[in-house]
Amino acid sequence: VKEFAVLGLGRFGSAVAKALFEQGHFVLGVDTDEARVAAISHCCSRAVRADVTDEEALRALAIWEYDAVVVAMGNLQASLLATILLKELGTKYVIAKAASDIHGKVLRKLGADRVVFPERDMGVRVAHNLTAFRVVDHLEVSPEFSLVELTAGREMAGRTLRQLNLRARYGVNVLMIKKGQEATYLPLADEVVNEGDVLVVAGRNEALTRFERVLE
Amino acid sequence: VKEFAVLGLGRFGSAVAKALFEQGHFVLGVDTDEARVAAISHCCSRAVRADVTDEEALRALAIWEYDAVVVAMGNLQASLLATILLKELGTKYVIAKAASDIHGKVLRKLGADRVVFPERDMGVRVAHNLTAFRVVDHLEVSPEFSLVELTAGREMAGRTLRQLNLRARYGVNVLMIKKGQEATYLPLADEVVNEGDVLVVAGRNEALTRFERVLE
Ligand SMILES: Nc1ncnc2c1ncn2[C@@H]1O[C@H](COP(=O)(O)OP(=O)(O)OP(=O)(O)O)[C@@H](O)[C@H]1O
Ligand SMILES: Nc1ncnc2c1ncn2[C@@H]1O[C@H](COP(=O)(O)OP(=O)(O)OP(=O)(O)O)[C@@H](O)[C@H]1O
Repeated sequence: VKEFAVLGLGRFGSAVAKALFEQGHFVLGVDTDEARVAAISHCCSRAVRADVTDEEALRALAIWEYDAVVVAMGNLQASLLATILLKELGTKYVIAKAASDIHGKVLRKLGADRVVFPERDMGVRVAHNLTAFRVVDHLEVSPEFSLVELTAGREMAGRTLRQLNLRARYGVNVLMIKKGQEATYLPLADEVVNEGDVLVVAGRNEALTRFERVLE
Repeated sequence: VKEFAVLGLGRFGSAVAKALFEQGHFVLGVDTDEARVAAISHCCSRAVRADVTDEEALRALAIWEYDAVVVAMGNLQASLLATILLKELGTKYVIAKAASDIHGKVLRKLGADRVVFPERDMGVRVAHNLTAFRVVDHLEVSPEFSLVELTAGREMAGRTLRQLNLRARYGVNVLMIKKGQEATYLPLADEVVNEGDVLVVAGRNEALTRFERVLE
């Protein structure tokens, strides 16, 4: 069981707080807004109304004792100031949400251990989902590596994965195949692919882009 | 080449618009805020200042001709009203960003073809990243299936993937192994894993949870 503090209970912050709490960890939620503090109180361990840019408030919460602190305020100044204070007070691990690349760079310079870009990353993901023909979802796992969920078209139908030989031909790996409601994880080479089946395929970004183009 | 319209140029909307534009598609960006319209104009095909809750404005843009329209305003009323209008005007595919589950449900009832929750989904992902011992990242691909990035500890060191036999023992598949800067995609069974190597592992959620617990 770990202890976490989430500063700023907007959409992102409250989602982090709830998920950590549901996993059985101790979660402190902090916000200046009384209504947001009240709203989170049943899905976190402790909810406090405080201004996290106030050093005394952070000291009163003994914020440095937490395993990690999430800085989730959208307000730029508050986000930067809280990050500086947290690090000065000896907080082990600070993860901060950034609204832009510049904001992210500054947060890193001020000592944030990790910076996340929720809206930007989801925006890029949605853009990929919208454009790949018959690709249902495209998930970038890392700058080099992606997952693609696609619907098997006619050219794949009736053949086994061994026959399709996607790995040798395109450098992509089929992780899962869904036939209607039934899903097979890590399907074997003799699995037959039918038109309309949904495949989850993994591989290097360049390999997947080439593979997706072939489908189009 | 497809044609997309992005309504609302906040962090999420502008990320979608830029990514689609970079992929070579035609992108129309719309916002009431002149500064945001100006800011996006060099990374989209056309940027227009308009109020998307105004039916005449949407008609003037012939919004129904786009392959997909992204509704990316945070303002609840604007988001719902724009969605209704888009569907009434015959827009083929509407993808809308929601700020909460309720907002999402209403959008679907009003005809949104797809609803996304950028901050919430990222919040859940960050929560997973923070809590799994030596797990660097945990990505839920679907409700049943996840990817986990983890650092090989001592118990894995010096053994080949064949010896580790993760697939038979835990039902998880190693997609990638990173040794320092060098990454091997879809590593073969004779690949040796050393302490500190980063593995990207895929599998069913329950299998991964069990696997992660074993590591702890
Ligand atoms: N100094 C502060 N101390 C504590 N809480 C703060 C402070 N400044 C802002 N907050 C809180 O942070 C929360 C999130 O900030 P805000 O809503 O501006 O960001 P956002 O980027 O739109 O959030 P999200 O996208 O996660 O919904 C708000 O509930 C706000 O009250
Ligand atoms: N009726 C409207 N017509 C056009 N644009 C609008 C309208 N209402 C709001 N917008 C624009 O939508 C954009 C995004 O809205 P807002 O910033 O409220 O949402 P947000 O959820 O905080 O966005 P994000 O999280 O993506 O940054 C803003 O730039 C705003 O000017």
